[in-house]
Amino acid sequence: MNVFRLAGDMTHLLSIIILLLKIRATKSCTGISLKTQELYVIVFLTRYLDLFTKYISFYNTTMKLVFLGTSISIVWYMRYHKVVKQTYNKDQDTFRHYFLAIPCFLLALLIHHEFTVIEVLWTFSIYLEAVAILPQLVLLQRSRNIDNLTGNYVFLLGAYRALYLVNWVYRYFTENHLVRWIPWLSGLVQTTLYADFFYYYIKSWKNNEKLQLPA
Amino acid sequence: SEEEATKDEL
Repeated sequence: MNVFRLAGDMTHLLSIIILLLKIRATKSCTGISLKTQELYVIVFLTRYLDLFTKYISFYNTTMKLVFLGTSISIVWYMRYHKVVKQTYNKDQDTFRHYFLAIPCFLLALLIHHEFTVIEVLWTFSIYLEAVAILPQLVLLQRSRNIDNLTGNYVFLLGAYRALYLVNWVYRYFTENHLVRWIPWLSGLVQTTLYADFFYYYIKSWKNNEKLQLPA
Repeated sequence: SEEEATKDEL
């Protein structure tokens, strides 16, 4: 564990906590893409298959349970909670997320470290996480005013993978130049997808104005 | 092994 990865995990955890707080406190999920949240549940389920078979550390197991639990509860709130589900922008959140999942799965079948169920699904989760934010970014462009909590949520979500990129650079130089192309390239794509959001988020923060993404 | 070393992240 290094400080960059710990900061990345904490940023990731904070983003999820902020989203849960927004939903529970305001009883609203306006501006949040259910498609993206469902993709994240698939990412965690396919990535943490070895949760009960391989013990790495107390921290690792705890965080996996927290990420699984919170992401599933967010989808539950948005789908089934009687008040929250009324606030879901169903007609704007129209991104066909299967168009993202299927190519990622096919790619995982083609490019992976080893051809086992666990490894192919883990690789699928890495590819899927890279593009899972797209429905959310599309929804942000469609929704006129983005509330602060939603903006902060997306920013922290993008920041966590950027910190993981730094963690991978650090590990490359400190752990006998271990090369890990699949997470590296996926993480690079993932962080790059946030580039224009980061630009408008920082601009709105500097000028102290409402966050607005160009249509 | 390299395998182990790469799966200790979330």
